[in-house]
Amino acid sequence: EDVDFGHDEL
Amino acid sequence: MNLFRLLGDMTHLLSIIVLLLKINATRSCRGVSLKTQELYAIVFVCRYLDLFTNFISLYNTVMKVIFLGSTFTIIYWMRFHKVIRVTYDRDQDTFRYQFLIIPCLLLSLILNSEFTVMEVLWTFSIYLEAVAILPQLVLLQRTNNIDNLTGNYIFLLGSYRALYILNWIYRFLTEPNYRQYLVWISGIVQTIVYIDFFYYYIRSWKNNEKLSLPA
Repeated sequence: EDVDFGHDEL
Repeated sequence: MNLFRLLGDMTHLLSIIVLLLKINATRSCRGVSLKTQELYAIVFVCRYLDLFTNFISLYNTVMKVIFLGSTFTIIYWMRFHKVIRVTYDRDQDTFRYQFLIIPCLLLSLILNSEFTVMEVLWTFSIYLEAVAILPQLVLLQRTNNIDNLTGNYIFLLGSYRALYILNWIYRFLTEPNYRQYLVWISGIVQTIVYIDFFYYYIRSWKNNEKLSLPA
């Protein structure tokens, strides 16, 4: 599950 | 937050500041692609919908607002400012949005990590960002009139992408279970798009010549 990662980047 | 990520974000911010200063100081947007700026506006709007739903940090929120505000400022100047809009290379900036937007939208409907409106739009923004620079690169090649600031703007944008790749490598090595394949692949594609430009940019800088792209 990669939903949480990446969304903290711009 | 690691150093690569911070440097990447700062380089991204600097690229936009360079563009704002150039347009504002020279009262001219010659060589700047409105299509690319509008694609970035779509990218930021679709990606930062979570401004209202998901607070990550003050840093993230402030940067998101700056990216949105600065991009819309540039678009406003290029479309409506009575002096600046006259300098826009309308006839040369003819890349068609739909060639980029439609494939990215279709891809985001098929390849995403969750089939929800927010997630599909977020994924769409990731894909669209990877190719949003293309109208700008095409315009540069056409006009073959690249002032230093426009060249620096694109160089900084490319550097920001390269720094993000280092950030992902760092995070992969230091954070357990850190994986985001769609973002990585798009990011690598996005960086590859710049390689040709980088080659000519560095060559012109080394030879102390004015930057020009071969037709």
